[in-house]
Amino acid sequence: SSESPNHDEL
Amino acid sequence: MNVFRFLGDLSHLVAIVILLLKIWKTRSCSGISGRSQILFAIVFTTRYLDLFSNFISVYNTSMKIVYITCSYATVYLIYGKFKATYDFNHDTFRIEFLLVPSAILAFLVNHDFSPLEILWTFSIYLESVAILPQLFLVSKTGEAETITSHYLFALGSYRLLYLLNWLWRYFSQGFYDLIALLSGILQTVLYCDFFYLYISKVLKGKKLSLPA
Repeated sequence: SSESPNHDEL
Repeated sequence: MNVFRFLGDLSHLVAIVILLLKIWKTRSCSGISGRSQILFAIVFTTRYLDLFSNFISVYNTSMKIVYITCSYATVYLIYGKFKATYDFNHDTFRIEFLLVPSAILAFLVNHDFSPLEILWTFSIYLESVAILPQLFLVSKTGEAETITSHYLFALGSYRLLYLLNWLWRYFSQGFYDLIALLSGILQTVLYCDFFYLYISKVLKGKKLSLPA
C-alpha cells in the first residue's frame, strides 16, 4: 500500500 | 475502540503490573525469564518509536509510556537490583533464534518498506514468540509460582482478546491486518497448554506444575 499504515492499536 | 480491545489492553497492563509488583514485593525474580523481559522491552521500543511523532490519543500515548517504562523497570530489577535471585542456570533459551528470523521476516513481509513500518512489523513478529524463553524456563523448572501463572494468564489473555477485537473490527468495519492477525494467532496458540494447566490446576488452588 502506498501510504504507510497508521497503527492506532497498542 | 471496542470492548475486546479495551479488555485486552487492560489485561496486558495487569500482567505487566503483576510482574513488576511480584518482583518488587518479594524482592526476587525467581521463576521469571529475564530473556523474555528483554524481548518485551525490545518489542515496545521498536513498536512505539512514533511515540512523540504520531499522536493518536491521550490513552494511546499514556499506555505506550507505561508499557515502555514498566518493561525497562522490570529488566532493570531482574538484571540489576535483584540479579542475585535471577535463575540464569535455567533461563537459557537462545533469543537470537527469535530475534534474527523476526528481523529477516520483517524485511521480507511487511505493509510498507519504510524504517518505522519495518520496525513495527519486527515488533509484531518478535512479540508473537517473546514468551518462549519464559515457557521454556517453566518447563525446565517444572513449576511456576502462583503469581507467575496469574501473570502468564493475563499476558496470554491480552492477545486472545485482541484476536476477538480483530474479529469484531473485521465484521463491523471490514478492517483486518494479516501480519498482526497471524502473529497474534501464533502468540495465543503458544499459551494453549499453559491455559489448560492454569484452568485445570491453578483455579482449583493447586500449584502450576508441568508433568515432569
